Amino acid sequence: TEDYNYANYHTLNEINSFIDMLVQENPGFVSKIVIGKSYEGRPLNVLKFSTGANRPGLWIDTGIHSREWVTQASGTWFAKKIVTDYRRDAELTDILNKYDIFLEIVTNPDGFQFTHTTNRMWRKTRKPNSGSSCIGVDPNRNWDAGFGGAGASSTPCSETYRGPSANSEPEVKAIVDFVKSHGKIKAFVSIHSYSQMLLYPYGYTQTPCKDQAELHELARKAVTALSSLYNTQYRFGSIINTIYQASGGTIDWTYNQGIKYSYTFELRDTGRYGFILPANQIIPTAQETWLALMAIMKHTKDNPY
Amino acid sequence: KETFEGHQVLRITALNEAQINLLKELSENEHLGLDFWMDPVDVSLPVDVRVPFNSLQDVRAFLGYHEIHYEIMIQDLQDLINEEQREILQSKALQLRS
Repeated sequence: TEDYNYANYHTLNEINSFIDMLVQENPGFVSKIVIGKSYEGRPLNVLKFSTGANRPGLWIDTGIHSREWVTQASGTWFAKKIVTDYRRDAELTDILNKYDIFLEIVTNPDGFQFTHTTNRMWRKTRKPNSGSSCIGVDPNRNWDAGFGGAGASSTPCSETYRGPSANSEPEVKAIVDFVKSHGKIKAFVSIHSYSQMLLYPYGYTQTPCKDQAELHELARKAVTALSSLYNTQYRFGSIINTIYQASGGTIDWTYNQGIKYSYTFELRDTGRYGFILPANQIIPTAQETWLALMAIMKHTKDNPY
Repeated sequence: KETFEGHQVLRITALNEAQINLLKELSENEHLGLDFWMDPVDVSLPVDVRVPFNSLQDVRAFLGYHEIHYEIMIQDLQDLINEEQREILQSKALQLRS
């Protein structure tokens, strides 16, 4: 994985090969867990970074919206950063001596493959919707948290279609089952692009989450760390107050499962490219985001619950 | 393979809540095939929308009529996607050589 080109976008096969290579290069530290299969039968690969048994876990996922290519690319860079910095960076080493890190780089493989082969603008899953010619569900509206409320669409042709029922999408259900069976996930970060925001629950209700004050201060700390590198400016706050009402969202569900440190990132674009962020911005984006992730993981470690 | 020749991405700046609501109404016109990259939510945030070539005239007329300011963020989306693909292929070629 030294020769892997982190400064460019890659296909699903190339990312899955990278995952296998990283596992081979780091026996006893990095392993691959297949938490399920996508609708079209692709493996849902999760990298596990572990230095001991029965550790609580920290979860990071990228690419749940398939067209947000800078996120899968950043996730690949995070994976390499973890193995490079373990035993070199004192803070990360301390985190890994107490917690496992789980990283799902391609959370929506069917959609991602489709962006490479057929439609670069595809966002949703690829499961057909009975009774409609429109395909796919917005996997960030399909979780059992305020599911079906305002802030998601009930029409299959919409980009924010919530799906026929909560967890209808295998890509979502697989994470739900993993989180429930693991039982000790203590931070959950789901990474999207674009608009430079760091968001915490809730999206489906105006009711502040009970840890709002702590999550807000931690978001401030994380965004300050992120901006220190390239001065990329981020907004932060609850989903509903910072962007809009969104029901059935990932981190509303994880927070309601008791995972206090639940966050969503919206990475760059700071300019005029939107989802077609030039590849030369992948590494700077990943580097600055990593500083924010480290702030969240450190806080989680230092404040066990 | 779906391509996006002539699709433009407009960056719209809403001045007030009324214009935000007008943009929300616009987003409900499914026949226009609009793809909101950044939704109309608040005057402090830009609204980015991908407009298929066939809908450009209607959308421009709507924005002009309601005096809603916009600029062209991406002139031709397919050009940008082609550039992205070129970079991927070049990177592959370099990788093979190395």
